[in-house]
Amino acid sequence: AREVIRPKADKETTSEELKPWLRTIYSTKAEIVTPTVIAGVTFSAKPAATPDPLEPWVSLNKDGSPKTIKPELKNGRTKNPHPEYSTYFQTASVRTFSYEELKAHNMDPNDVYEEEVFIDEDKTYVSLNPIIRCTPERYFMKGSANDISSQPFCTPRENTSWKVGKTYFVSWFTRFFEDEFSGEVVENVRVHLSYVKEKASEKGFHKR
Amino acid sequence: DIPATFFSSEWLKNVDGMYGIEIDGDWLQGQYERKIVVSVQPSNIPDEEFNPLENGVLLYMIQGSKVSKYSKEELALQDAGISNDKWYYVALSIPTMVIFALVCIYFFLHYNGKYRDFSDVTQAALGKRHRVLGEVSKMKKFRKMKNHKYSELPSYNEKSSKQ
Repeated sequence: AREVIRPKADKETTSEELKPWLRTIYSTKAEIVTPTVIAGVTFSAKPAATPDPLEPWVSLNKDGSPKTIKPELKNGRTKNPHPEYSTYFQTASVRTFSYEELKAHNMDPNDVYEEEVFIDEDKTYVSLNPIIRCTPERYFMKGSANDISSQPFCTPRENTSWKVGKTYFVSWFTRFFEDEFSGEVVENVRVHLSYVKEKASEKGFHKR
Repeated sequence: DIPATFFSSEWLKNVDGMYGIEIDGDWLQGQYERKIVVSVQPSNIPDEEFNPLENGVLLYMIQGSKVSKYSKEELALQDAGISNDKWYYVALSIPTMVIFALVCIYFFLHYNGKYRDFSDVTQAALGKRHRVLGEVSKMKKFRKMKNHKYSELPSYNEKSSKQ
């Protein structure tokens, strides 16, 4: 006979619990946000009261597995800072100004000045995603001759391996799915996984 | 019902630009690895027109290696006093059985020693079977054979110059 060892109960502090939080969107609309954890990455987490410029962000490995990046301050510069997306998620439009509006001294009174303006996207929901977003500059080349662009995918890369039991992120450039006629970005998408018949010569020969 | 497709997610918001997939072991269908293609279908393309194999990324889905290390679940069971030590009993029982069998054989031989008779295979018995042939000259078959001595063999002297 031996003494029964009771399993230790998981210690969980209140700060670790993911509780829903309230935010106001579009100036007046109240919304309850419920954080979710996928593969150790917390989505829709409540932002800190004081934003930290060195707050960790999540990058993706070639196979699509998440990797946390911690920005560092070195010699007055930030190493591994949060990713910038240039104008990939902005909408370009042309704004015209007449002479009466500008009163520029070097402008002809009958002339019209055109300026290209980039309108930022609605970041209401995008800002809650801590994972790096897919942009065309992060596309890779695929195919046997490495001559086909992977668009719209950034991850996973071709010929990588997905192991059973692990979670991987498929990421794509959202603006790739634009309607040809209206120019609007498609609202919904669906991810498919399909079997591919392997050639006898290919079987068991890929890099493990 | 797209051909060859074994997983289709629900409709997602495109603005998210990503989707997390946990790989299920059943998808391998008993194989170690399967080649698959990942594709994204926008809502403006109907199922009938969408071919997942056309614009996708090819990759492999593998079983993965097993690390012989205690998992969290196993450690939790050990903490609870539950351990799967079958292998330990098997590993111990095999040499124990061998030693027991050897001891049994020893006592069996020891107590049955007086009933054992190996006289027919002893050295004396084998010696009786040994036959000495003796000298060749005394053998019946070769007794009449005349065997001349070497000195009696004809010899030739050197010829003189007169001859």
